[in-house]
Amino acid sequence: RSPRVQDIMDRNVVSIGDDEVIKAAAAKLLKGETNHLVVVDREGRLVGVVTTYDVSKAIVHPGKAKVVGDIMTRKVITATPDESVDIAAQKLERYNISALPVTDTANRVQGMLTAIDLGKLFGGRW
Amino acid sequence: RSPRVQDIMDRNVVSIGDDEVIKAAAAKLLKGETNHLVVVDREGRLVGVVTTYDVSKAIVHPGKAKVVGDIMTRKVITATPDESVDIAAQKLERYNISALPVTDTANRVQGMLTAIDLGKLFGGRW
Ligand SMILES: C[S@@+](CC[C@H](N)C(=O)[O-])C[C@H]1O[C@@H](n2cnc3c(N)ncnc32)[C@H](O)[C@@H]1O
Ligand SMILES: C[S@@+](CC[C@H](N)C(=O)[O-])C[C@H]1O[C@@H](n2cnc3c(N)ncnc32)[C@H](O)[C@@H]1O
Repeated sequence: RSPRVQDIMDRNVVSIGDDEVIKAAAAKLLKGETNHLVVVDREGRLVGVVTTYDVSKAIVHPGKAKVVGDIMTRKVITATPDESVDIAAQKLERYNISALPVTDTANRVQGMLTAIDLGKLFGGRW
Repeated sequence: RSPRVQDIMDRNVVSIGDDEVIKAAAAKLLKGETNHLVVVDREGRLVGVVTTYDVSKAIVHPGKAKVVGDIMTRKVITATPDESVDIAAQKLERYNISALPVTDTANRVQGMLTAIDLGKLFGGRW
């Protein structure tokens, strides 16, 4: 049987609100030892992603960016829990991104599939 | 035949010196649309890695960090061009890192294997 996203995804996802300051996002990224946060609304629905790449961008162009909503990506590329890993892995490469939030039909975040998780499929463990 | 690192690694690697300021590292990361830079000495030998994660850390703990040498990781986990992807992929997962500089016996950087590159092995292309 070909592996599904739910078989290898990370279920501990760190989330943040779009009104939090950039330094708070950086602190959450460090504490979670991750490069990716999901941005959710008050009902827990996905509204964007913010990564260490976006935080670094705020250093190069300090300007007006103050809160997560100013630097996050809103058009998020996602995966579903029962999606084949084959399909999800090709999205990572096609869009040059290293994580896909995994969402259900109500757009709530169930997990995160990172490119690092693909490592679980090597070494004969699958 | 099982794929080797050299079959899927990225050969365009962005490098930087350890004496460059942090903002210069952030700018190179953005320009290269990548999360990873290799830090090399004047002879082009690998001395460290610096990532968007390290740049974000400098935002949370501004303190004394001024140049790349203050924030880079010096004990670098690497791969060799003829190493099996199976082995390299397991290193990414074991150390929770998303890229391995690929070096030759003289410690010169030949390429970078990112977790995103693992995506090339899915979808029946291998
Ligand atoms: C295009 S990637 C390039 C850098 C690097 N290759 C990486 O994986 O982060 C950086 C941008 O992708 C965005 N991004 C990350 N994950 C995403 C996803 N699942 N959907 C849409 N954009 C995403 C980030 O917000 C960031 O602005
Ligand atoms: C432990 S990871 C955690 C965050 C995230 N999972 C990621 O992949 O970047 C972040 C740290 O790993 C370090 N790092 C990245 N690639 C590395 C490598 N090949 N060898 C050693 N350290 C590395 C970075 O310098 C950074 O301090």
